[in-house]
Amino acid sequence: LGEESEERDDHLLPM
Amino acid sequence: MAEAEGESLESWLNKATNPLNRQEDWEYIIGFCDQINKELEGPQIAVRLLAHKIQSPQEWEAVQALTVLEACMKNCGRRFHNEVGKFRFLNELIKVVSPKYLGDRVSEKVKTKIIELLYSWTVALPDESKIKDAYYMLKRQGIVLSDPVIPVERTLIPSPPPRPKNP
Repeated sequence: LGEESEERDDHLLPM
Repeated sequence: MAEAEGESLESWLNKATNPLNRQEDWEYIIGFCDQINKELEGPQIAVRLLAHKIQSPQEWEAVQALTVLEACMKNCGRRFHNEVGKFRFLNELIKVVSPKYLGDRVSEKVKTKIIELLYSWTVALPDESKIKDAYYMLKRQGIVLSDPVIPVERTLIPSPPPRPKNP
C-alpha cells in the first residue's frame, strides 16, 4: 500500500 | 582503515564532492557507493543528498556530484536505479537544466553532463519508464535538441565484455 501511494504522489515537474 | 568506521553517507559525499579536491577522489566516491550498499535506506538517503550537491552553485562541486551519481548507478544495483527512476529525484535534475528553474544560473558543463546521464540511462535501463518520460519531456521543451553521443566506456553496461589482450 505504501508503495502504491508513493507511486500516486510521484509526478513529473510541471513545465 | 579504522578511520572509515562510523563514516556516514553525508560525510562520504562531502569528501567526494569537496570543492577543494584537485581531482575526483575515487577513494571517497567508492566509499559512498559502499556505504549505500551497507545501509537499509541507503539509496533513498543518497539520492536526496546527491540532488542537493548537484544543485550547488559551485560548478566543481556539482560536477563531482554527477561523477558520484554515475558511479552509484554502476555500483549500487537495482535498489539505487529504482530511486533514480522516480520523478522525485528526476525532477531535481530537470530543475538544473530547465531555464524555468535553475537552468539560467548553471554552467553548460553541468547541464551537458546531466543530459548525457539521462540519455545513457534511457538506453541502458529501458524498464525505468520515468527516466524516459523525463528525457522526452526535455526534448519536447527544446531543452535537449539532439541525443548526445555517449562514449562506449561511459555507457551503463553492467558487465562489458573484456577486450581481447592480443588480437
